[in-house]
Amino acid sequence: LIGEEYRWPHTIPYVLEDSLEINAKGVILNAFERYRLKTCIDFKPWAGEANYISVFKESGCWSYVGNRHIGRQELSIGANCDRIATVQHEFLHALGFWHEQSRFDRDDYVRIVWDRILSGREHNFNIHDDTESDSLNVPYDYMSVMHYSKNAFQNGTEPTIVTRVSDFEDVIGQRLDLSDTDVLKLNRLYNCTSSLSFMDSCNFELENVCGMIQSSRDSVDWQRVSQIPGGPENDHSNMGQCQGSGFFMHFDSQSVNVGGTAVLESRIFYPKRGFQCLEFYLYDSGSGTDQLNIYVREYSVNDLDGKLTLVKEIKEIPTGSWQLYYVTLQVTSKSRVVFEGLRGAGASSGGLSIDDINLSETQCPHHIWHIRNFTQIFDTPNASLYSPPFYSPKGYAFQIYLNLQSLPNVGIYFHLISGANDDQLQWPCPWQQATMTLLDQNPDIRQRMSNQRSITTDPFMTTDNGNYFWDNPSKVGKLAFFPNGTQFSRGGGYGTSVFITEKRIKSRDFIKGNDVYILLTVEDISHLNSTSSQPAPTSSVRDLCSSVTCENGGICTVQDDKAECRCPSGEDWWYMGERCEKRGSTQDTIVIAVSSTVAVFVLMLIVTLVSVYCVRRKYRKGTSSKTPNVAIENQYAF
Amino acid sequence: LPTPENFVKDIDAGIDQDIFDINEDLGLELFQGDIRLDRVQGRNS
Repeated sequence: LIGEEYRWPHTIPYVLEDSLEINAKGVILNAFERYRLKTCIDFKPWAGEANYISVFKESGCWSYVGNRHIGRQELSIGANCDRIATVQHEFLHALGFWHEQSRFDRDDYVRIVWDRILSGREHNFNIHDDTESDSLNVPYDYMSVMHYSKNAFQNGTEPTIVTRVSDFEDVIGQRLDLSDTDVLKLNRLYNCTSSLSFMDSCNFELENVCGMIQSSRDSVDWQRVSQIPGGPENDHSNMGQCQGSGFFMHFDSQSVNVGGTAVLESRIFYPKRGFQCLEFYLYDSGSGTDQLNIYVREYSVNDLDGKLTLVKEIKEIPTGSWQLYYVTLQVTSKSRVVFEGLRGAGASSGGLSIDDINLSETQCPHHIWHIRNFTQIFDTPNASLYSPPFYSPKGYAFQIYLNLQSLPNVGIYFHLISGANDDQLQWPCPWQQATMTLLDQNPDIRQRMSNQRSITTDPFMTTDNGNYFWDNPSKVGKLAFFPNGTQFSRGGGYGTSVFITEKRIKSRDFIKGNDVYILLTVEDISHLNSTSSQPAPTSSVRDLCSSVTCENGGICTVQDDKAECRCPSGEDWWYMGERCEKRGSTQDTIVIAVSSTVAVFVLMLIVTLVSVYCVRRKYRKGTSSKTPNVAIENQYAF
Repeated sequence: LPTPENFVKDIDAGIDQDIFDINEDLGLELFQGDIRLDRVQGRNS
């Protein structure tokens, strides 16, 4: 949308209203993280700024386009809108974007089939000309998260939008993530030169190896290679698809004795958020006992060489294939990430290789479900898969069910299962949000369009037979067996039958090297149940505000150890009073000014009339006193 | 092992509803399916 007045500041104030479903709140916060990773747009809880986005649950999913400068600008995430890509879509509207197919030049790229559109809905396919909307010098994007799907507003079964390049017919309308071009346009519109949480991505294609340095205090150097006789035969970035390219770093453990090391240090980073996620692929073609140690070297004024801290030892690395690893870092100052290959015991036929490193200031997923030989599983009729058992940070045991029985749709479900901590846990399981992500294995984290869905355990949810859905699986679950024969109980599954389609899962890099990764995070989001989308309040803040109820969308804050309501306001209206109970507007001011003026005028008129009356009366008196036949004695003149 | 039909709860009821389908089902008449246009908010009509 053309016009600087429609832009938001780079940090957008927001409020997550109480009306939102708790799962939606978690999904919105995840969507903000994706914006932080790919763009310079940040979000912060509203603290009294003139304009902010109020995300609430009304009927449907909708937004205004651009910053309308109306104070509290609404954005609805209603029932069934709690999908990360839907939230991203609505926020792109709020940031100033129309739909992709409403571009002025869209007829060059898609054909709108008008007689297949629902009667009365034709206006949805109108375009914005280039005096109103700017394409920011970016080509038409079939991959945009802002594009209608091919069946939008159809009156039958035939598509309403036909792409001029037929390959894109099933691509339009993706609800995975911001496309590369969405990101490019957003960054151009908001003059972004960097993103907030991204730190580095390295696929070792360039000879400078992303500024990484070889240590002099080790046995050998890591080598930049494109293949190793003992494996891997190719890199992970391109999987050998590009002849003459496709490099990775290799530690030849054959060339050193047991205990020998090779150390590779990243360039220096300056963290901002204090938590990082390091992600990389690792290949072991050595003895199976080789080890990769991850350190951080943190610099300080007193320690110019940097303090080396061991973060993780990666042992028992499966041999013969690339494996994905995540390592959580908590670095707050200038630092490097250090990769140390360590030769283990036993005869080595190769060594360790690393590729596709990504470092970002984001939270790592809690668990990785690595599905090997996915194509073969996919081609098996009526296939379905259960993940290994995992534990959430709170101690709940769970399992993921991937349903391939209803192709072309792939379903995914979250099950609680019986576990070691069940006696100490709260049942029914309250407000645990499970986020299931099918990883797009693009080497660059910024270019990924991973498919993600989240569900949240509602302790009040019941089944048809009256049981609590999320009660202890040993009580409400069914008997099941792990492949090793161990018996356990599995609770009901909760998820979606339309997680992704067969065509989409075969697109991009969801399947790479015949491997699929499903990333899993289960976190307690019970703190989002109350008015808690504001910054995580300190206990004293929460206590002081617990007795204060702000009306009309006001929020309670603590100022000088006193709870106060901050009231919403717009360009020409505001709420006021101790509890934001009174409403004011510029119209009221005008009314007051006009009435005051009229009152003063009336008063002055009365004074004037009285004065005139008195003067005339006096004059008349004076005149009558001069009448003849009246004898006046001892007259005074003043 | 196959999972019994009733043992999973499908939040999407088997239909991959896009934003526009959700709003259409609710009878919302929004600009281009999901856009609010009225600029003035909170003003007495």
